[in-house]
This record gives sequence, structure tokens and C-alpha cells, in this order.
Amino acid sequence: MARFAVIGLGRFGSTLVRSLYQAGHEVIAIDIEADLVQALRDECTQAVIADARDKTQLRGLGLKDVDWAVVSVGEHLEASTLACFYLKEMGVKVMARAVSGDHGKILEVLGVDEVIYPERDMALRLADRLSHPNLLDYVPLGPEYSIMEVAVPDSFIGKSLQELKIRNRYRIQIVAIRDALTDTLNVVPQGEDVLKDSDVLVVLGTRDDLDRFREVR
Amino acid sequence: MARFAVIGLGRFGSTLVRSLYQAGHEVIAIDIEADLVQALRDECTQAVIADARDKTQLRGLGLKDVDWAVVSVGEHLEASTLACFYLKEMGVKVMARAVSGDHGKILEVLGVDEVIYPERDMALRLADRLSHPNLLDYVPLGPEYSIMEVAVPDSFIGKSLQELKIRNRYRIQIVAIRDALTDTLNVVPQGEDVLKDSDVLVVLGTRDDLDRFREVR
Ligand SMILES: Nc1ncnc2c1ncn2[C@@H]1O[C@H](COP(=O)(O)OP(=O)(O)OP(=O)(O)O)[C@@H](O)[C@H]1O
Ligand SMILES: Nc1ncnc2c1ncn2[C@@H]1O[C@H](COP(=O)(O)OP(=O)(O)OP(=O)(O)O)[C@@H](O)[C@H]1O
Repeated sequence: MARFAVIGLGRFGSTLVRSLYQAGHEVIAIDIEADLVQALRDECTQAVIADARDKTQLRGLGLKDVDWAVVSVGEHLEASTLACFYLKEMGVKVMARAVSGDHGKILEVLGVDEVIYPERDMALRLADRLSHPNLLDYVPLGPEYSIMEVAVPDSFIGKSLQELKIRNRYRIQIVAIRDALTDTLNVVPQGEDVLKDSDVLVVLGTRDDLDRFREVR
Repeated sequence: MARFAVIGLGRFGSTLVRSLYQAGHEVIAIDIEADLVQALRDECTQAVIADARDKTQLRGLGLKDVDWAVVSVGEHLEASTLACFYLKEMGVKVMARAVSGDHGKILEVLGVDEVIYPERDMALRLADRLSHPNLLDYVPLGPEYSIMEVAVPDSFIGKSLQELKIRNRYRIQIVAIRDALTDTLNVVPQGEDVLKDSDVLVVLGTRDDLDRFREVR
């Protein structure tokens, strides 16, 4: 289980806090507005009122050992820019929401590890779905199924997919094979394809079946 | 190709306009702010300044024959509520962005065909990705690949997946079979599974290969 700090408890931040906490992680929820902090008190590890622009307040929160700090403090560039700057100074891994392309570039220059554009990304997905009416919304199989990358197990090297009978043995499906050396992707691989040690398998299955498959040596 | 109206040209709306237009659809882009409308002039079929709360202005836009009207007019419930109400009166299919759960319920009561929650949905996806560090972000295979539902072709009924050799013949992969009668999903189906006429195939492949597969009778 991991430790997260979420700064900014709007619709995005509060949903993120709840989902991560429900998934069993430690979550510190931070906002300048007392009522938003209060509302999340029972749905996170720790809910704190703080001004992310204030270096002293931010340092007092014990954020040095979080795995990710996620910054989503709205339209005002000042709060996100300062918060990201201080968090990077503290050596924390930072993900921040950008309100525009330029804002995103500023955040990258500050060393933010990942800049996200939720409205833009959702609009792109929606455009794709509207353009393809029978296209399922990318996760048609429900939340219990995932697609994950798994390094090819040693015992599979040099064997073909059909001789390995992976679907029957592990209840997972290899939807693509990525060649880590050339970074090329072989999607919908054929039964005759032989696995090599530089292959990374892109697999589909339930979380449990995927976890079990990752144990294979 | 389809016709869309997008009302509200913030980050979400403007991205949607551009993507749909680039995908070859007709797009009418509408906003109350002249500069936002102007900025999109060359990236849509028609860019119009209008107040979505005004029934007369809305009716003057010739929206009756759009396939979808997408309403994303920000925090103020008044504009989205009125716009959705008038659009449904005009018999248009409406997708609207909700700023809260209650706002979403109001929109549903008004008959909005689909209510969307971009910030919440992106936060859920992000939480999933952060919880599973080697989980690819749902579309690991790149934008040229899709997952789509296709009704089982008549010639496949009564046959097993392995005898149909679908991957070899059509370069697509059946990742799941949905039974339309019971609405249950058989994910990572096995080669011995026999197809019935109530089956819907959930298939992965490139857009071209999927289009070709949909021609199969
Ligand atoms: N300096 C700050 N320190 C801490 N929190 C802040 C600061 N400035 C703004 N916030 C918080 O950030 C949160 C998110 O901001 P806001 O709701 O404006 O925008 P948003 O990111 O668009 O929200 P949403 O996630 O709903 O789309 C608010 O709850 C606000 O109180
Ligand atoms: N009555 C109205 N008629 C037409 N457009 C409107 C009306 N009211 C607001 N808008 C437009 O809706 C757009 C979106 O609103 P706003 O930027 O406040 O919120 P948003 O939906 O959170 O945006 P984003 O997509 O950037 O997250 C704005 O460009 C605004 O001008």
C-alpha cells in the first residue's frame, strides 16, 4: 500500500482522495477551505487545513515520504505553481493538474513529474466514443478487469503462444507483445509467435488472475 | 459522418469541438463569449455567439438535426439547466456535464440523455492507475486500436472459437463475449466456447480490421 497527498479538494481531488483511501492506501487530504477538509475527515487517513502557497505550512505536513503528491488547486496559477515548486524542493514526486497548455509547460519546467489535463483527456475520449457509436468507453469489461504489462517469464522464452496455452492455464489473454529493445508493439499476436527475453507481455484479466500470472517464473 | 453541437467552449468543450471536427464530423461551436467563438472559427463547421439561456437564440441555431448536443457551460446551473430543457423540447439528443451529483440528478429529470462527470471520472481512472503502478492507462495500445462490441455473425453461430480461427483470419481478438439475454460477460473466453445467436463479441483490433470484421455475415 502507498502513501498519497492530495492538495485541493474540488471534484477531482475529493474523488481521488476517496478512491485511493477505499483502495487501501494512506491519503493525506489538504485544502485551504475548512468545510471541504471537514467533509472528507472520515474518508482519508488525515485531513488537514493548509494554504499550499505557504512554504512553512506545507513543510509542516510531513509530506517527505509520500509516494505521490497530487496538486489540483483550481484556476489560480499561483497556488499550484508555488505548491509544486516547494514539493519538488522537498524531493516529493508530484503530479499536477494544468489549466492550460502554458500552465502545463510551466509546471514541467518546475520539474513536476506528471502534468495532467483531465478536461482535455475526457473530451478526447468522448470525441472518440461519439465518433464510434458502438465503441465501448475504453474499459468495457468493468473495473475488475485490467490490462497490465508483465515481463515475459523465463520459462516462456523460446516457446510459441499456442504451445504455452496461456489462456487455458492462467485465464489471462495476451493482447499485445511489446519488444522492449525496439519499443514496437505486436497487437493481436498470433499463435505461432515465439517469445523472446526482451518481450513484455500486455495482458488482460482480472486483478487476481493478473497477480497470479505475475508469480510465474 | 455525424453532426454535433457543442455549447460551452471551455477546456472541455473546445477540445471536443476540435477532435470531432478533425475526425471529419460537422460541428457547431457555441458560446456566449465572442473571443472563444472567434478562436475556434477555423476548427469547426460553424462558430456562433449565443446565450444558451435564451430560447429564441437557441432555436435560431438550426440544432434540430444534430445527432448530439453537448452542453458544458461551467459552474452556473442556470445556463446548463435552461439549455438542456430547451434542447430536449426541440427533440435533440443531449449530453450534459454535471458539476455535482445533485446537478446531475436535475439534468436526468429534465430528460438529458447522458450526464457526464469528467473530473470525477478522470480521478477514478487516476486512482486506479496510481494504485497499480504497472497498470497501463487503459488504452495501452495506442489510439489506433479500439475495443468494440460486434453482434455475432450468423455464420459463426454454433461454432467454437478455436474452429473459427478468428485471430488468424481477421487479425482481431475476442477479449470477451457478452450474453445479451442474461447480460453476463465471459472475459478471456476459452477456445472451446461455442457461440450462440444471443452473443455479442467484445473485440480488439485496429479500426480498419474492426470495420472489416463488422462486414462478416
Ligand atoms: N492555496 C491553496 N491551498 C490549498 N488549497 C487551495 C488553495 N487554493 C485553492 N485551493 C483549493 O483547491 C480546490 C480546487 O479548486 P477549484 O474548485 O477552484 O478548482 P478545480 O480544480 O477546477 O476543481 P474541480 O476538481 O472541482 O474541477 C478548492 O477546494 C480550493 O479550496
Ligand atoms: N449562457 C451561456 N451561453 C453560452 N455559453 C455559456 C453560457 N454561460 C457560460 N458559457 C460558457 O461556457 C463555457 C464553460 O464555462 P467555464 O469555463 O466556466 O467552465 P468549465 O465547464 O468548468 O470549463 P472547462 O471545460 O474549462 O473545465 C465558458 O466558455 C462560458 O463562456
